[in-house]
Amino acid sequence: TSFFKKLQTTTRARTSFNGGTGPSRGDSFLVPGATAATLLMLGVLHARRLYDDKKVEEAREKGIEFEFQPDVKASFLRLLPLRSISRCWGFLTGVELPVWLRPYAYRAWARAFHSNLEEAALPLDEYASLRHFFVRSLKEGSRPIDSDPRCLVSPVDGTILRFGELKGAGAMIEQVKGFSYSVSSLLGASSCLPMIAQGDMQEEVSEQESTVKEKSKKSWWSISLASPKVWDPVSARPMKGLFYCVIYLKPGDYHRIHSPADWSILVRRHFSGRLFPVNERAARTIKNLYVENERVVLEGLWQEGFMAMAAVGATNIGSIELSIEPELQTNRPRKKLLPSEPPEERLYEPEGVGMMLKKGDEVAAFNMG
Amino acid sequence: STVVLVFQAPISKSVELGNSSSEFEFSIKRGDRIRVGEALGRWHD
Repeated sequence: TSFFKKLQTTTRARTSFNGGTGPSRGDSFLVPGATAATLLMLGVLHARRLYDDKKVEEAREKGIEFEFQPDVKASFLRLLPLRSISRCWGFLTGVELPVWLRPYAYRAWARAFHSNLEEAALPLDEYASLRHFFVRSLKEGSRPIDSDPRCLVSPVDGTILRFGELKGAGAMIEQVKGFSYSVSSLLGASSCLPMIAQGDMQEEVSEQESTVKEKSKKSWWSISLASPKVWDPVSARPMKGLFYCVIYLKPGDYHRIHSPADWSILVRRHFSGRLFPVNERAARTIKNLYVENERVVLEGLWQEGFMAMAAVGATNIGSIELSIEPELQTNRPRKKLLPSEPPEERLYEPEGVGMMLKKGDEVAAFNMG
Repeated sequence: STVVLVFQAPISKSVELGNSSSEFEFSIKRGDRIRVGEALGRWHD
Protein backbone atom coordinates (compact mmCIF):
# COMPACT_ATOMS: atom_id res chain seq x y z
CA THR A 1 0.00 0.00 0.00
CA SER A 2 2.78 2.40 0.89
CA PHE A 3 4.45 1.58 -2.42
CA PHE A 4 1.26 2.49 -4.31
CA LYS A 5 0.78 5.68 -2.25
CA LYS A 6 4.35 6.69 -3.05
CA LEU A 7 3.79 5.88 -6.73
CA GLN A 8 0.61 7.97 -6.78
CA THR A 9 2.35 10.89 -5.10
CA THR A 10 5.16 10.71 -7.65
CA THR A 11 2.77 10.60 -10.60
CA ARG A 12 0.72 13.51 -9.16
CA ALA A 13 3.88 15.53 -8.70
CA ARG A 14 4.88 14.79 -12.30
CA THR A 15 1.44 15.83 -13.56
CA SER A 16 1.56 19.15 -11.71
CA PHE A 17 5.14 19.71 -12.94
CA ASN A 18 3.87 19.29 -16.52
CA GLY A 19 1.16 21.85 -15.86
CA GLY A 20 -1.64 19.33 -15.52
CA THR A 21 -2.27 19.19 -19.24
CA GLY A 22 -4.56 16.61 -20.83
CA PRO A 23 -2.07 14.12 -22.36
CA SER A 24 0.25 14.01 -19.29
CA ARG A 25 -2.79 13.39 -17.09
CA GLY A 26 -3.71 10.42 -19.29
CA ASP A 27 -0.13 9.10 -19.17
CA SER A 28 -0.13 9.19 -15.39
CA PHE A 29 -2.61 6.30 -15.35
CA LEU A 30 -0.43 4.14 -17.56
CA VAL A 31 2.21 3.28 -14.94
CA PRO A 32 -0.16 2.30 -12.10
CA GLY A 33 -2.41 0.60 -14.65
CA ALA A 34 0.45 -1.51 -16.02
CA THR A 35 1.72 -2.25 -12.52
CA ALA A 36 -1.73 -3.32 -11.36
CA ALA A 37 -2.16 -5.51 -14.45
CA THR A 38 1.24 -7.16 -13.84
CA LEU A 39 0.45 -7.74 -10.17
CA LEU A 40 -2.94 -9.14 -11.12
CA MET A 41 -1.36 -11.49 -13.63
CA LEU A 42 1.23 -12.65 -11.09
CA GLY A 43 -1.55 -13.19 -8.56
CA VAL A 44 -3.56 -15.28 -11.02
CA LEU A 45 -0.48 -17.33 -11.94
CA HIS A 46 0.32 -17.90 -8.28
CA ALA A 47 -3.26 -18.92 -7.49
CA ARG A 48 -3.16 -21.36 -10.40
CA ARG A 49 0.14 -22.80 -9.19
CA LEU A 50 -1.30 -23.27 -5.68
CA TYR A 51 -4.37 -24.96 -7.17
CA ASP A 52 -2.19 -27.31 -9.29
CA ASP A 53 0.02 -28.11 -6.28
CA LYS A 54 -3.06 -28.92 -4.22
CA LYS A 55 -4.41 -31.20 -6.92
CA VAL A 56 -1.07 -33.05 -7.15
CA GLU A 57 -0.94 -33.33 -3.35
CA GLU A 58 -4.48 -34.73 -3.18
CA ALA A 59 -3.74 -37.21 -5.96
CA ARG A 60 -0.60 -38.36 -4.17
CA GLU A 61 -2.53 -38.86 -0.92
CA LYS A 62 -5.02 -41.01 -2.80
CA GLY A 63 -2.13 -43.08 -4.15
CA ILE A 64 -2.66 -41.94 -7.74
CA GLU A 65 0.59 -41.90 -9.64
CA PHE A 66 0.99 -39.60 -12.61
CA GLU A 67 2.14 -41.21 -15.82
CA PHE A 68 4.61 -39.86 -18.32
CA GLN A 69 2.72 -37.88 -20.99
CA PRO A 70 4.72 -35.74 -23.42
CA ASP A 71 2.73 -32.70 -24.54
CA VAL A 72 2.92 -29.77 -26.94
CA LYS A 73 4.04 -27.34 -24.22
CA ALA A 74 7.04 -29.57 -23.44
CA SER A 75 7.98 -29.73 -27.12
CA PHE A 76 7.63 -25.95 -27.35
CA LEU A 77 10.04 -25.56 -24.40
CA ARG A 78 12.77 -27.22 -26.48
CA LEU A 79 12.55 -24.34 -28.96
CA LEU A 80 12.92 -21.61 -26.36
CA PRO A 81 16.35 -20.13 -25.53
CA LEU A 82 15.99 -21.25 -21.90
CA ARG A 83 19.65 -20.65 -21.09
CA SER A 84 19.41 -17.00 -22.23
CA ILE A 85 16.10 -16.62 -20.35
CA SER A 86 17.75 -18.04 -17.23
CA ARG A 87 20.73 -15.71 -17.53
CA CYS A 88 18.41 -12.74 -18.12
CA TRP A 89 16.40 -13.72 -15.01
CA GLY A 90 19.64 -13.90 -13.06
CA PHE A 91 20.58 -10.42 -14.25
CA LEU A 92 17.18 -8.96 -13.32
CA THR A 93 17.11 -10.53 -9.88
CA GLY A 94 20.68 -9.37 -9.29
CA VAL A 95 19.65 -5.70 -9.60
CA GLU A 96 20.19 -3.90 -6.30
CA LEU A 97 16.92 -2.89 -4.65
CA PRO A 98 16.46 0.35 -2.68
CA VAL A 99 16.86 -0.37 1.03
CA TRP A 100 13.26 0.73 1.85
CA LEU A 101 11.84 -1.71 -0.72
CA ARG A 102 13.85 -4.79 0.36
CA PRO A 103 11.72 -5.97 3.33
CA TYR A 104 8.50 -5.60 1.28
CA ALA A 105 9.92 -7.47 -1.72
CA TYR A 106 11.38 -10.33 0.36
CA ARG A 107 8.27 -10.64 2.53
CA ALA A 108 6.16 -10.86 -0.63
CA TRP A 109 8.50 -13.57 -1.96
CA ALA A 110 8.35 -15.44 1.35
CA ARG A 111 4.55 -15.25 1.42
CA ALA A 112 4.26 -16.47 -2.15
CA PHE A 113 6.69 -19.38 -1.77
CA HIS A 114 6.27 -20.23 1.94
CA SER A 115 9.76 -19.29 3.15
CA ASN A 116 10.54 -18.86 6.82
CA LEU A 117 12.08 -15.40 7.19
CA GLU A 118 12.87 -15.87 10.86
CA GLU A 119 15.63 -18.29 9.89
CA ALA A 120 17.49 -15.79 7.68
CA ALA A 121 20.96 -15.07 9.02
CA LEU A 122 20.84 -11.33 8.24
CA PRO A 123 18.19 -8.60 8.63
CA LEU A 124 16.12 -8.36 5.43
CA ASP A 125 17.39 -4.92 4.42
CA GLU A 126 20.94 -6.25 4.23
CA TYR A 127 20.18 -8.45 1.21
CA ALA A 128 20.97 -6.14 -1.68
CA SER A 129 19.03 -8.07 -4.33
CA LEU A 130 16.51 -10.87 -4.67
CA ARG A 131 19.34 -13.06 -5.98
CA HIS A 132 21.32 -12.37 -2.82
CA PHE A 133 18.29 -13.01 -0.63
CA PHE A 134 17.41 -16.24 -2.46
CA VAL A 135 20.72 -17.88 -1.59
CA ARG A 136 20.65 -16.61 2.00
CA SER A 137 22.37 -18.58 4.73
CA LEU A 138 20.53 -19.49 7.92
CA LYS A 139 20.99 -18.58 11.56
CA GLU A 140 23.35 -20.82 13.51
CA GLY A 141 21.53 -23.91 14.76
CA SER A 142 18.57 -23.63 12.35
CA ARG A 143 19.41 -27.00 10.83
CA PRO A 144 20.60 -29.41 13.53
CA ILE A 145 22.49 -32.34 11.99
CA ASP A 146 21.50 -35.86 13.11
CA SER A 147 24.59 -37.06 14.92
CA ASP A 148 23.82 -40.80 14.66
CA PRO A 149 26.92 -42.28 12.96
CA ARG A 150 24.70 -44.92 11.31
CA CYS A 151 22.51 -42.48 9.44
CA LEU A 152 22.68 -40.54 6.24
CA VAL A 153 21.21 -37.05 6.39
CA SER A 154 19.41 -34.94 3.83
CA PRO A 155 21.76 -32.63 1.94
CA VAL A 156 18.98 -30.10 1.18
CA ASP A 157 15.62 -28.74 2.25
CA GLY A 158 13.01 -30.09 -0.14
CA THR A 159 10.39 -32.65 -1.08
CA ILE A 160 11.18 -36.34 -1.52
CA LEU A 161 10.28 -37.30 -5.08
CA ARG A 162 11.75 -40.79 -5.34
CA PHE A 163 13.96 -43.12 -3.37
CA GLY A 164 14.84 -46.78 -3.35
CA GLU A 165 17.40 -49.39 -4.20
CA LEU A 166 18.96 -49.65 -7.65
CA LYS A 167 18.39 -53.09 -9.04
CA GLY A 168 18.29 -54.68 -12.46
CA ALA A 169 20.17 -54.06 -15.68
CA GLY A 170 21.38 -50.54 -16.30
CA ALA A 171 20.47 -49.17 -12.83
CA MET A 172 17.46 -47.07 -13.75
CA ILE A 173 15.72 -44.37 -11.70
CA GLU A 174 12.05 -43.82 -12.44
CA GLN A 175 11.39 -40.19 -13.42
CA VAL A 176 7.64 -40.80 -13.34
CA LYS A 177 5.55 -43.91 -13.95
CA GLY A 178 6.30 -45.01 -17.49
CA PHE A 179 9.66 -43.37 -17.94
CA SER A 180 13.08 -43.99 -16.36
CA TYR A 181 16.62 -42.75 -16.88
CA SER A 182 19.89 -44.51 -16.17
CA VAL A 183 22.10 -43.48 -13.29
CA SER A 184 25.17 -43.75 -15.52
CA SER A 185 23.67 -41.09 -17.85
CA LEU A 186 23.03 -38.85 -14.87
CA LEU A 187 26.46 -39.23 -13.28
CA GLY A 188 28.49 -39.58 -16.48
CA ALA A 189 29.86 -42.52 -18.45
CA SER A 190 33.20 -42.26 -16.65
CA SER A 191 31.51 -42.66 -13.27
CA CYS A 192 32.91 -45.24 -10.86
CA LEU A 193 29.38 -46.44 -10.10
CA PRO A 194 29.78 -49.91 -8.57
CA MET A 195 28.35 -52.18 -11.24
CA ILE A 196 28.93 -55.81 -12.12
CA ALA A 197 28.52 -57.58 -15.45
CA GLN A 198 25.53 -59.92 -15.45
CA GLY A 199 27.69 -62.99 -16.03
CA ASP A 200 29.63 -62.28 -12.87
CA MET A 201 26.62 -62.56 -10.54
CA GLN A 202 27.87 -65.84 -9.05
CA GLU A 203 31.19 -64.29 -8.19
CA GLU A 204 29.56 -61.24 -6.63
CA VAL A 205 29.20 -62.56 -3.08
CA SER A 206 32.77 -63.79 -2.74
CA GLU A 207 33.98 -60.62 -4.46
CA GLN A 208 32.09 -58.45 -1.95
CA GLU A 209 33.46 -60.44 0.98
CA SER A 210 37.02 -59.98 -0.21
CA THR A 211 36.38 -56.27 -0.80
CA VAL A 212 35.08 -55.89 2.76
CA LYS A 213 38.16 -57.66 4.16
CA GLU A 214 40.42 -55.49 2.04
CA LYS A 215 38.55 -52.36 3.13
CA SER A 216 38.92 -53.19 6.79
CA LYS A 217 42.70 -53.25 6.36
CA LYS A 218 42.74 -49.78 4.81
CA SER A 219 40.96 -46.69 6.03
CA TRP A 220 37.88 -46.10 3.85
CA TRP A 221 39.02 -42.85 2.33
CA SER A 222 42.38 -44.12 1.14
CA ILE A 223 40.87 -46.46 -1.48
CA SER A 224 41.99 -45.04 -4.80
CA LEU A 225 39.73 -44.66 -7.81
CA ALA A 226 42.75 -44.58 -10.10
CA SER A 227 41.65 -47.67 -12.07
CA PRO A 228 37.88 -47.42 -12.65
CA LYS A 229 36.01 -50.48 -13.89
CA VAL A 230 35.13 -50.65 -17.54
CA TRP A 231 31.54 -51.75 -17.90
CA ASP A 232 28.66 -51.84 -20.29
CA PRO A 233 25.72 -49.92 -18.78
CA VAL A 234 23.16 -52.03 -20.64
CA SER A 235 24.29 -55.47 -19.53
CA ALA A 236 25.78 -54.39 -16.20
CA ARG A 237 23.79 -54.46 -12.96
CA PRO A 238 24.36 -52.37 -9.86
CA MET A 239 26.18 -54.07 -7.00
CA LYS A 240 23.88 -54.92 -4.14
CA GLY A 241 23.29 -52.18 -1.66
CA LEU A 242 23.20 -49.26 -4.11
CA PHE A 243 20.51 -46.74 -3.21
CA TYR A 244 19.22 -43.41 -4.51
CA CYS A 245 17.10 -40.48 -3.38
CA VAL A 246 15.69 -37.62 -5.48
CA ILE A 247 14.83 -34.38 -3.66
CA TYR A 248 13.08 -31.42 -5.28
CA LEU A 249 13.66 -27.89 -3.99
CA LYS A 250 10.76 -25.45 -4.34
CA PRO A 251 11.52 -21.76 -4.99
CA GLY A 252 10.89 -20.86 -1.34
CA ASP A 253 13.22 -23.50 0.08
CA TYR A 254 16.65 -22.92 1.56
CA HIS A 255 18.90 -23.38 -1.48
CA ARG A 256 22.26 -24.44 -0.08
CA ILE A 257 23.54 -28.02 -0.29
CA HIS A 258 25.26 -29.72 2.61
CA SER A 259 27.23 -32.91 2.98
CA PRO A 260 25.00 -35.95 3.72
CA ALA A 261 27.81 -37.81 5.53
CA ASP A 262 31.52 -37.73 6.22
CA TRP A 263 32.92 -38.35 2.77
CA SER A 264 35.77 -37.69 0.45
CA ILE A 265 34.95 -36.04 -2.90
CA LEU A 266 37.30 -37.35 -5.54
CA VAL A 267 35.81 -36.10 -8.79
CA ARG A 268 33.63 -33.22 -9.94
CA ARG A 269 31.84 -33.35 -13.30
CA HIS A 270 30.04 -30.37 -14.87
CA PHE A 271 27.47 -31.14 -17.57
CA SER A 272 26.60 -28.00 -19.49
CA GLY A 273 23.19 -29.13 -20.67
CA ARG A 274 19.81 -27.51 -21.12
CA LEU A 275 17.85 -25.64 -18.47
CA PHE A 276 14.33 -27.02 -18.52
CA PRO A 277 12.12 -26.34 -15.53
CA VAL A 278 12.19 -29.30 -13.10
CA ASN A 279 8.79 -28.97 -11.43
CA GLU A 280 6.36 -31.87 -11.15
CA ARG A 281 4.63 -31.06 -14.43
CA ALA A 282 7.95 -30.86 -16.30
CA ALA A 283 8.96 -34.25 -14.85
CA ARG A 284 5.74 -35.70 -16.25
CA THR A 285 6.13 -34.25 -19.72
CA ILE A 286 9.86 -33.87 -20.55
CA LYS A 287 11.90 -37.02 -21.22
CA ASN A 288 15.33 -37.33 -19.63
CA LEU A 289 14.77 -34.11 -17.71
CA TYR A 290 17.54 -34.66 -15.16
CA VAL A 291 19.91 -36.13 -17.71
CA GLU A 292 19.51 -33.25 -20.18
CA ASN A 293 19.67 -30.37 -17.71
CA GLU A 294 22.82 -28.58 -16.63
CA ARG A 295 24.21 -30.24 -13.52
CA VAL A 296 27.21 -30.65 -11.30
CA VAL A 297 28.05 -34.16 -10.10
CA LEU A 298 30.27 -34.75 -7.09
CA GLU A 299 31.53 -38.28 -6.73
CA GLY A 300 33.58 -39.93 -4.02
CA LEU A 301 33.69 -42.40 -1.16
CA TRP A 302 32.22 -42.62 2.29
CA GLN A 303 32.59 -45.27 4.97
CA GLU A 304 30.16 -47.61 3.20
CA GLY A 305 31.57 -47.22 -0.30
CA PHE A 306 30.48 -45.19 -3.31
CA MET A 307 28.63 -41.90 -2.99
CA ALA A 308 27.61 -39.36 -5.64
CA MET A 309 25.50 -36.23 -5.51
CA ALA A 310 24.05 -34.54 -8.60
CA ALA A 311 22.83 -30.93 -8.30
CA VAL A 312 20.50 -30.37 -11.24
CA GLY A 313 19.78 -26.81 -12.35
CA ALA A 314 16.54 -25.40 -13.77
CA THR A 315 15.44 -22.33 -15.77
CA ASN A 316 14.99 -20.05 -12.77
CA ILE A 317 17.81 -21.56 -10.73
CA GLY A 318 20.37 -22.18 -13.42
CA SER A 319 23.75 -21.82 -11.82
CA ILE A 320 25.38 -23.99 -9.21
CA GLU A 321 28.11 -22.56 -7.05
CA LEU A 322 30.51 -24.93 -5.28
CA SER A 323 31.88 -23.74 -1.96
CA ILE A 324 34.67 -26.30 -2.35
CA GLU A 325 35.58 -24.92 -5.80
CA PRO A 326 34.46 -21.27 -6.00
CA GLU A 327 36.13 -20.75 -9.40
CA LEU A 328 33.71 -23.16 -11.13
CA GLN A 329 31.30 -21.22 -13.33
CA THR A 330 28.04 -22.71 -14.52
CA ASN A 331 25.20 -21.41 -16.73
CA ARG A 332 27.70 -19.80 -19.08
CA PRO A 333 26.74 -18.77 -22.65
CA ARG A 334 26.91 -21.76 -24.99
CA LYS A 335 29.57 -21.88 -27.68
CA LYS A 336 28.19 -24.93 -29.46
CA LEU A 337 24.66 -25.56 -30.65
CA LEU A 338 24.63 -29.23 -29.72
CA PRO A 339 23.62 -29.86 -26.11
CA SER A 340 25.46 -33.20 -25.85
CA GLU A 341 28.93 -31.98 -25.00
CA PRO A 342 31.07 -34.26 -22.83
CA PRO A 343 31.23 -33.14 -19.19
CA GLU A 344 34.08 -31.07 -17.92
CA GLU A 345 35.80 -33.12 -15.22
CA ARG A 346 38.14 -32.29 -12.39
CA LEU A 347 39.95 -34.68 -10.06
CA TYR A 348 40.41 -33.24 -6.60
CA GLU A 349 43.85 -33.36 -5.04
CA PRO A 350 45.54 -35.24 -3.49
CA GLU A 351 44.73 -38.08 -5.89
CA GLY A 352 42.90 -40.94 -4.21
CA VAL A 353 42.08 -38.88 -1.12
CA GLY A 354 40.27 -35.87 -2.62
CA MET A 355 38.44 -33.28 -0.61
CA MET A 356 37.31 -34.41 2.83
CA LEU A 357 33.96 -33.14 4.08
CA LYS A 358 32.18 -33.66 7.37
CA LYS A 359 28.48 -34.45 7.68
CA GLY A 360 26.57 -31.16 7.45
CA ASP A 361 29.39 -29.14 5.88
CA GLU A 362 28.24 -26.76 3.18
CA VAL A 363 29.08 -28.04 -0.30
CA ALA A 364 27.25 -25.88 -2.83
CA ALA A 365 24.45 -23.41 -3.48
CA PHE A 366 21.86 -22.95 -6.22
CA ASN A 367 21.79 -19.42 -7.60
CA MET A 368 19.04 -17.58 -9.42
CA GLY A 369 19.79 -17.46 -13.12
CA SER B 1 16.26 -27.41 -8.77
CA THR B 2 16.78 -30.99 -7.77
CA VAL B 3 19.39 -33.03 -5.95
CA VAL B 4 19.92 -36.73 -6.68
CA LEU B 5 21.93 -38.74 -4.18
CA VAL B 6 23.32 -42.17 -5.14
CA PHE B 7 25.12 -44.18 -2.50
CA GLN B 8 26.19 -47.61 -1.36
CA ALA B 9 24.87 -48.66 2.01
CA PRO B 10 25.15 -51.78 4.14
CA ILE B 11 23.00 -54.77 3.25
CA SER B 12 22.40 -57.83 5.33
CA LYS B 13 23.56 -61.37 4.50
CA SER B 14 19.93 -62.32 3.82
CA VAL B 15 19.89 -59.89 0.88
CA GLU B 16 23.00 -61.50 -0.52
CA LEU B 17 21.19 -64.83 -0.35
CA GLY B 18 18.28 -63.42 -2.31
CA ASN B 19 15.83 -62.23 0.36
CA SER B 20 14.33 -58.76 -0.01
CA SER B 21 15.07 -57.25 3.40
CA SER B 22 17.82 -54.71 3.64
CA GLU B 23 19.96 -53.50 6.51
CA PHE B 24 19.74 -49.92 5.32
CA GLU B 25 16.27 -48.48 5.69
CA PHE B 26 14.97 -45.17 4.45
CA SER B 27 13.14 -43.21 7.13
CA ILE B 28 11.21 -41.10 4.61
CA LYS B 29 8.11 -41.38 2.44
CA ARG B 30 7.43 -40.03 -1.02
CA GLY B 31 6.13 -36.48 -0.84
CA ASP B 32 7.66 -35.86 2.60
CA ARG B 33 9.15 -32.47 3.29
CA ILE B 34 12.69 -32.84 4.58
CA ARG B 35 15.27 -30.40 5.87
CA VAL B 36 19.05 -30.35 5.86
CA GLY B 37 20.45 -32.60 8.59
CA GLU B 38 17.35 -34.76 9.05
CA ALA B 39 17.89 -38.48 8.56
CA LEU B 40 17.17 -39.96 5.13
CA GLY B 41 17.83 -43.47 6.35
CA ARG B 42 19.63 -45.60 8.92
CA TRP B 43 21.30 -48.96 9.22
CA HIS B 44 22.11 -51.26 12.13
CA ASP B 45 25.21 -53.20 13.05
